[in-house]
Amino acid sequence: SLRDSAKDEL
Amino acid sequence: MNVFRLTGDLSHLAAIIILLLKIWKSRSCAGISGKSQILFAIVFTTRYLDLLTSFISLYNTSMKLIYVGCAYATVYLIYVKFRATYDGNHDSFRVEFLIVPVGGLAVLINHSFAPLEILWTFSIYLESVAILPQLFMISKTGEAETITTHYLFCLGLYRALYLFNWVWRFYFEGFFDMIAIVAGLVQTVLYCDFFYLYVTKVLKGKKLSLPA
Repeated sequence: SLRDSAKDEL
Repeated sequence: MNVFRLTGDLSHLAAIIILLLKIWKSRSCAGISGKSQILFAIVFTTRYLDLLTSFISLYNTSMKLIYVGCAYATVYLIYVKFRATYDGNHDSFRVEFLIVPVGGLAVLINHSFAPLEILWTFSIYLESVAILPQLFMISKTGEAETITTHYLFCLGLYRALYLFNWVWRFYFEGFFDMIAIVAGLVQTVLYCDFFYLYVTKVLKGKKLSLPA
């Protein structure tokens, strides 16, 4: 989801 | 991954290493706010719990472990090993005035009410204000060691570069995370005063002293 792709940031 | 996020991460890593080496080599944490370092340790702990639940990449995992490790090592050096050099009198910012509102905001404004998500949101909000005790301490002592200003410059630059990363990701990937962006803007704005002093003084070889 949109959120998951944010999680690849530190 | 894009150039802004990579240079942002490297700038963040540089800041963390500069601070750790400064304290270790000078065997002193004079002028360093232990409270800000505790807040950063909390930021990384609450944000990187997903190290236990998901693997994204070797880069992602190794950087997170380095950040968390260095954060706790720095707190240890300040409050245990070199505690005699800790300037508690000037490190007097009331962090509860940060943690309580940030905690409340994370419960009210988030992307979903899952525990890890609330903790991630708390971490994002807390990081945006975590440097305040350090900036407050510098305003109280009226000066900062040059190495400390380099640490703060790299730390402030990292989130500014992340803002460009989010512009890049919105334009090329249609991705944006309003919570991270707004918090990142607040975080970067808090450094503006320092950035001005850094560029006009430190880069000209002068010592950073207040009032400007």
